[in-house]
Amino acid sequence: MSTSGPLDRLELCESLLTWVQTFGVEAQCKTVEDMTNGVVMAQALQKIDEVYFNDAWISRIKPDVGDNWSVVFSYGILGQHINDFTLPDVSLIGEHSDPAELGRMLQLILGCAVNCEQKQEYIQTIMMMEESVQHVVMTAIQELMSKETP
Amino acid sequence: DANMKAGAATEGVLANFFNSLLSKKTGSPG
Repeated sequence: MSTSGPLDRLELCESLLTWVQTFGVEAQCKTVEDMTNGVVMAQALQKIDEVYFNDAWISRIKPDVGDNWSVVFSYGILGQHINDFTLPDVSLIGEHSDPAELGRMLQLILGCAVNCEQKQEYIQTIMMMEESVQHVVMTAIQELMSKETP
Repeated sequence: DANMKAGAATEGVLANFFNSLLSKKTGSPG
């Protein structure tokens, strides 16, 4: 498969922020700052797989509590079969709204979305998005796929 | 005209990629 060159981490963050808005989650998700408490990502993950990310799990996510990231990250993300991918530093997202780290985190959630049972719905939504966003999303998926373990 | 051709090519690459993703076997979630 061809690759499209290294990802610009800021562009990745911006494009995936646009993508995550297509989930129509309750929490506002227009800016990097909106994402820092982890609530949007938890709600997006629940839409991706409401059996795995069930109500008991999401009840551990509190908008005003600082340890949401450990819940989202350890339970939601680490199960993916990828190697050699620099995992996001969630403390930088929570404390400094770091867009590069947020981009990595959203990239992993994108990986969940395009591998889940309802992937058709998510992929078709991506295909309706602006071409520049699609291009970044494609590159992000290609990067993940290149690091997938069998 | 060249721009239109380049645009169509990009569109084709994107469509090919996402269509191949659609036909890929679904992995385990999470």
